[in-house]
Amino acid sequence: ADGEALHDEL
Amino acid sequence: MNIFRLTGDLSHLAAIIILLLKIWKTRSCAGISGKSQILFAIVFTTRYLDLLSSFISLYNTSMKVIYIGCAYATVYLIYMKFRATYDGNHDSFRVEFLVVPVGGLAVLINHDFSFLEILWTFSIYLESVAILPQLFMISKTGEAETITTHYLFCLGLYRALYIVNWIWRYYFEAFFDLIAIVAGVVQTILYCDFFYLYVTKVLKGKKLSLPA
Repeated sequence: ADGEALHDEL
Repeated sequence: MNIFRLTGDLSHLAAIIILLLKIWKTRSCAGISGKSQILFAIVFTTRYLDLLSSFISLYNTSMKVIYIGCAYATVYLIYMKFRATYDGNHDSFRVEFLVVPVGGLAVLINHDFSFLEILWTFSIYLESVAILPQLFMISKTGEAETITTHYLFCLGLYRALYIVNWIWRYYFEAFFDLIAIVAGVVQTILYCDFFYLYVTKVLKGKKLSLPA
């Protein structure tokens, strides 16, 4: 989904 | 993962460890802003809540745990163990003037209006300004110990490397996170004045002191 960003950075 | 992000993370780690070692070895947190360190502890706590909900990699998880652990250890050293050496009179930046607007901004401008996402956004915005109490303290006292300037340099280098990382990811992965990028650029700009002093003074063997 658009909002479900996976933040893979620290 | 690209080399800029990895070296950025390692530079960040180096900064955190330099600060911890400085306080531990000298048994003193003189010249260190406890307020900035509390803000960084809040930044890591609110950003890494996804430790409980999503797994990205062993590297990602371990770095997050180390960052959080070191942040709280630093706060503990400043406010508990070496409290007597804490220079509270010079650490007079009003953090509510950062936390409140940043909280409001995170609610207004985010990728998704959900609890975790708003906390992530809050941490991104807060990190961009969390160093201000430390820079304010240095401008107030007019000087900084050389080891403190190494800490700040590593922290600023980490931010600069992340910008190169985003340029890399934009071209090679079509990855683009506007919130992280804008906040990251703002944060890096805050270090520019310090970078100038670091290169012109500290690297030439002089102590960082500001004109009165």
